[in-house]
Amino acid sequence: FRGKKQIDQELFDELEEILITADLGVGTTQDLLTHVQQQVKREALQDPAALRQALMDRILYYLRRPELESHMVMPESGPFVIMVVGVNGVGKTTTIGKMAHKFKQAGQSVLLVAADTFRAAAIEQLKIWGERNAVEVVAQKSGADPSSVAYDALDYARAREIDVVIIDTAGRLHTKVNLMEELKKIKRVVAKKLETAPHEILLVLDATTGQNSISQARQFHESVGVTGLALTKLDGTAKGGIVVNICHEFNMPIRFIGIGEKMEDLRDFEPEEFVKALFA
Amino acid sequence: NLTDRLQKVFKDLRGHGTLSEENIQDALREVRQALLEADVSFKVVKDFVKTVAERAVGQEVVGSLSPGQQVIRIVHDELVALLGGQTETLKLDGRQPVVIMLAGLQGSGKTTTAAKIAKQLLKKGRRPYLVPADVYRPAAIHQLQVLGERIGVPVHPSQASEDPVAICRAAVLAAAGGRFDTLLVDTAGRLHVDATLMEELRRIKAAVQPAEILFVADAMTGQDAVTVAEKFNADLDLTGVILTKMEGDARGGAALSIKSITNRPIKFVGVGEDLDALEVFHPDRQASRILG
Ligand SMILES: Nc1nc2c(ncn2[C@@H]2O[C@H](COP(=O)(O)OP(=O)(O)OP(=O)(O)O)[C@@H](O)[C@H]2O)c(=O)[nH]1
Ligand SMILES: Nc1nc2c(ncn2[C@@H]2O[C@H](COP(=O)(O)OP(=O)(O)OP(=O)(O)O)[C@@H](O)[C@H]2O)c(=O)[nH]1
Ligand SMILES: [Mg+2]
Ligand SMILES: [Mg+2]
Repeated sequence: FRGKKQIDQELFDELEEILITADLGVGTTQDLLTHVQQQVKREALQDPAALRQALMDRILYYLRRPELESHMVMPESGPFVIMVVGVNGVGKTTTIGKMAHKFKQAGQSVLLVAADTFRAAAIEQLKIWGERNAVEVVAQKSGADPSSVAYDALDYARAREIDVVIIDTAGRLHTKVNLMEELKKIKRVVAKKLETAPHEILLVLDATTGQNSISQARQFHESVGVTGLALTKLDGTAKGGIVVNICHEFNMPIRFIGIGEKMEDLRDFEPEEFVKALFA
Repeated sequence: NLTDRLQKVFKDLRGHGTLSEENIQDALREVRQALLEADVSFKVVKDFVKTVAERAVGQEVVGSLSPGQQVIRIVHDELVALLGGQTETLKLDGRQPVVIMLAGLQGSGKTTTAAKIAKQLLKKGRRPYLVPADVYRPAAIHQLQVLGERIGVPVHPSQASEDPVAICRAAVLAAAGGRFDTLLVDTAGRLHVDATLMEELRRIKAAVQPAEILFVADAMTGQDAVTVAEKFNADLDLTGVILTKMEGDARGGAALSIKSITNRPIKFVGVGEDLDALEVFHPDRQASRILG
C-alpha cells in the first residue's frame, strides 16, 4: 500500500498477506480486517494511509488492554520471585542472564536458581550467566529434584536479603503431562516456602514459532498460571505477531523482548514499536 | 477439521456431476485456511492451492467418494508428493572420514540431534566423532561432551577460545588413519541474516567438505520458515533437513514450506529429548498432520 491511491480489494489482500506472514494467524487477521472494513464503511475512509492507521490502532488495542498495563511490582518484604517457563530452546536461560543484568543495573541484588537439573550442561550454562553478571547461582547436582533446588534457593535468598530471585526451569513441551506436573510441583514448593511466591511466572515464547505458541500459552497458563510473557529472537526476520492473539485471548502482558544473544539484548515491550515493525 | 468443513461446502453436490470452478472456490478457501493454520508459509499455500485447483476442476464426482473426500484425496496426495516421495538416508559411502555438518537457527536442536545421529551411527557399527564447533553459547562445548559421554562417542577436545574452522580442521586430522569414519560437526545457532556468522558456515564447509549439510529446524516454526530455509540453502547448498520437536502438537506446516523452497529431502525428525528419539521422516504421516 505504499503508493496505493485507493482503498480496494487489492489493498485488503496486501494487508492480509502482511498480517499472515507476520504470524498473526488467519483467524485474528480476518477479525482485524473485518473490523477495519466496517470502519471504512462507517467513516467513509478513502485514504489507504487512514486504513493502515485504523488497522494499527486496532492491533494496539488488542495489545494494550488496561489489564495489560500491570507491571511487575516488588513485594513489601522478601524477594521478588520470578519463575521462567517455556518449551525447549526458546531462550529461557539466556533471558534470565539478560534479566539479571537489567535488575543489577537498577541496583537490585539478584539470585539465580538452576532448577533445570535435566538437560546436559544446563547448570553450567546458567552459572556462566551468573559469573557474567557477578550474581550468585544456587545449584545442586545434575539430576537433583528441581523443587528441592528452588526450596533451598529461597532459604538462601531470605538469609541474604536478596531482592530478586529468578528460577530457571527445564524446557518442556506443554503436551507432556508429567513434565507439566513437575512444573506445578515447583510452583507449589515455592509457594510453601514463601506464600506470595512466585510473584511472576514468565512464559518465554520464540518469535519464530507459529500458531503453536497459542497452544503453549494455553497449556502453561492452565497448568501454572502465566503472569507475563517474554518474546525472544526478534532480531531475526520473524515478527512474532502471534502475541497479538495471545494478549487478546489470555490477557497476558508482554514484559520483555529479546533482540540478541548478549546480556544487554533485552528491551521492555513497546507496543507501538512492535506494531510498526509488523508493517515494516 | 478439514474433512468436516469440506463436507459442508459440498453438501448440495451429490452423485453425478463434476467439480467445477464455482463449487471448488469455497473448498479451496477451506484448504487455504487449514494450511495457514498449520503454519505453511503464505506464498507456499498460494502455489499449493493453485495446483490443487488445476487438478480438481473437471473431475467427475465419483460415486464411492463424496466431493469433499475427493478434494481431500487430491490435497493429501499433492502434499505427500511435495513432502518427498521416498525415505532418504544419510550419504555415508563417499570418501572417508565422512563429515556431517549441522546448521540452523538458535535453539532448534542441533547439539542434541548431533548426539542422536552419533548414537545411531554407533549402533550401525560406524566410528563417529563429535565435533563441538560452537564457541559462542555458554557451555555449548560442555553440553556436547556430556552427551558424547552418555552415548560412548568421543568428542573432539575444543575450547571456546578457538576458531570454529580450526576446530573442524583439527578434528578431521584427528580422524586420520581410519580412527573415526564419521564426523558430526555441531555448529553454533545463528541468524540467516547475520552475514559474519553465515560466512563462518561457508568457511567451515570449505575447510572440511561435508558429505551432508543438514538444516536443523524446529517443527513449530511459523511463517518465517521459508525465509530462513531459503537463505541457509542459498549460502550452503544443503543436502537435507531435520525437523525437531515433532512429538509436540505443532501441525508442522514448516515441513512443507522448507521442502518447497529448498527442494531438499527431510531426512529425519526429532521426537523427544532422549538420544534415541530420532526417526525417519514419513511424508504421508506429515501430510495428515498438516491437514489436521
Ligand atoms: N538471536 C537470538 N538468539 C537468542 C535470543 N534469546 C536466546 N537466544 C539463543 O537461543 C538459544 C537457546 O537459548 P537458551 O537460553 O538455551 O534456551 P532455553 O529455553 O533455556 O533452552 P532449554 O533450556 O534447552 O529449553 C541460544 O543459542 C541463545 O543464545 C534472542 O533474543 N535472539
Ligand atoms: N521435545 C523435544 N526437545 C528437543 C528435541 N530436540 C532437541 N530438543 C531440546 O531442545 C532444546 C534445544 O536443543 P539444543 O540441542 O541445545 O539446540 P541447539 O540448536 O544446539 O541450540 P543452539 O546451539 O543454542 O543454537 C533442548 O532442551 C533439547 O533437549 C526434540 O526432538 N524434542
Ligand atoms: Mg535453558
Ligand atoms: Mg547447540
